[in-house]
Amino acid sequence: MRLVIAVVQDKDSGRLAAELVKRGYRATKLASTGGFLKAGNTTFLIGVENDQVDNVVDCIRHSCRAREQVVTPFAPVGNVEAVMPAPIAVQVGGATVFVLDVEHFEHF
Amino acid sequence: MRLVIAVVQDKDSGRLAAELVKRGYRATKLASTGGFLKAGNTTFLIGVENDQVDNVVDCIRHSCRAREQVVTPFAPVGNVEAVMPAPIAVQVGGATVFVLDVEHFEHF
Amino acid sequence: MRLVIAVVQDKDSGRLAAELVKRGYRATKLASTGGFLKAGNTTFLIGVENDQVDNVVDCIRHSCRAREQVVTPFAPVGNVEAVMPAPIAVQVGGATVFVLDVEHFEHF
Ligand SMILES: Nc1ncnc2c1ncn2[C@@H]1O[C@@H]2COP(=O)(O)O[C@H]3[C@@H](O)[C@H](n4cnc5c(N)ncnc54)O[C@@H]3COP(=O)(O)O[C@H]2[C@H]1O
Ligand SMILES: Nc1ncnc2c1ncn2[C@@H]1O[C@@H]2COP(=O)(O)O[C@H]3[C@@H](O)[C@H](n4cnc5c(N)ncnc54)O[C@@H]3COP(=O)(O)O[C@H]2[C@H]1O
Ligand SMILES: Nc1ncnc2c1ncn2[C@@H]1O[C@@H]2COP(=O)(O)O[C@H]3[C@@H](O)[C@H](n4cnc5c(N)ncnc54)O[C@@H]3COP(=O)(O)O[C@H]2[C@H]1O
Repeated sequence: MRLVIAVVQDKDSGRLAAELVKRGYRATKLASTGGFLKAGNTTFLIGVENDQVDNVVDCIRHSCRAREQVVTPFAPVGNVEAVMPAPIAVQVGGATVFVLDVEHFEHF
Repeated sequence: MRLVIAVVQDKDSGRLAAELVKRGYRATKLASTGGFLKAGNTTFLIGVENDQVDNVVDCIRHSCRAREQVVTPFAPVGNVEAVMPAPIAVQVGGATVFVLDVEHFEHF
Repeated sequence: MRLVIAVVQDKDSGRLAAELVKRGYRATKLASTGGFLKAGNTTFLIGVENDQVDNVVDCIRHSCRAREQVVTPFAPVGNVEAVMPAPIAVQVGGATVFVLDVEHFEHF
């Protein structure tokens, strides 16, 4: 058994959940936040048999896409004369995926 | 050290948290959502010594129970003539439990 | 690759997120609740190369501090004559840290 932990953009989370159900994979979703952009994203927990990991990663790859987000960095605090920094474009990936080994699994 | 990750129904999460405290186990709770029913549930993170895993799983088994949930599948969109699909009963288990090995633990 | 899971106090989570960004570490934050005090706290997921684990733990140690919280235990229900229990002081640690091995990592 493996536990796949995947951080994806909120925009793709509905499509990914539907795709996993279609292929018969079970999953749990957690609301999360990115450490850098502080924007909301979604963390999936997906427990699967070892031989299904590649299919699940494939499913994530098809449902989640990279996007560019434009953000305005925080203006330096206190210096009202300071010019607002120019917005910058940050490339956010489709998914960040960790596959962990599960020592023991139970469902009751 | 092992990390027990348990997805349980919201209805049982208070009882499980109280039972864990009573038996001296430490835990952290995360609000989560089921991938299939999209209903709220609770994900517990419980770090325990290796020889306590069976007791913790036992604790989960006593506090969490399977239930039947009746859901109405989404009606096919756009076709107003379509008959609302009949509600279906879905059996939701008491808990889904993953036990992971912890390479290193710190508390300060 | 290792996945560092750290449960920290809400008061320290902004400082820790900023410190991780400064040192170039990527992280995801999850809102969580303590099993005992039922107060809000923050669970960080931090995926790092194996040789960076000590630096990340160091980063957590510098950003997160232990504090004393005063709580009033629940009064015994129903017995209005009962005297409100005296408030007790509970020492809450700076961080509880689990380091897990990652079998496979992908980012796309
Ligand atoms: N220190 C830094 N300097 C410059 N640019 C930076 C940076 N940290 C992040 N970025 C950029 O900002 C995007 C959003 O990061 P955020 O931390 O908000 O949101 C992240 C975070 O929630 C999660 N994530 C990525 N790598 C992670 C890791 N190693 N551990 C835990 N979570 C991770 O996935 C989300 C998307 O990450 P992704 O790498 O695709 O996209 C990242 C990356 O392109
Ligand atoms: N593709 C599908 N086709 C038909 N029926 C399906 C189905 N997926 C789920 N179900 C049924 O619906 C119940 C609720 O699933 P849900 O995904 O909302 O909520 C799940 C999910 O949040 C979590 N979970 C279960 N297995 C998991 C896994 N392998 N990985 C991650 N989370 C899992 O535990 C909750 C309860 O799961 P449980 O299996 O007891 O109960 C499941 C199962 O009986
Ligand atoms: N049964 C009990 N009897 C007496 N005192 C108790 C107790 N359980 C917890 N405490 C005390 O209360 C503090 C807050 O615990 P809480 O469960 O709300 O919040 C916890 C919990 O969310 C998490 N945590 C700690 N150990 C954990 C573990 N082994 N597994 C999962 N989460 C853990 O870290 C937070 C801070 O924990 P920390 O140990 O520093 O601080 C703990 C501890 O000093």
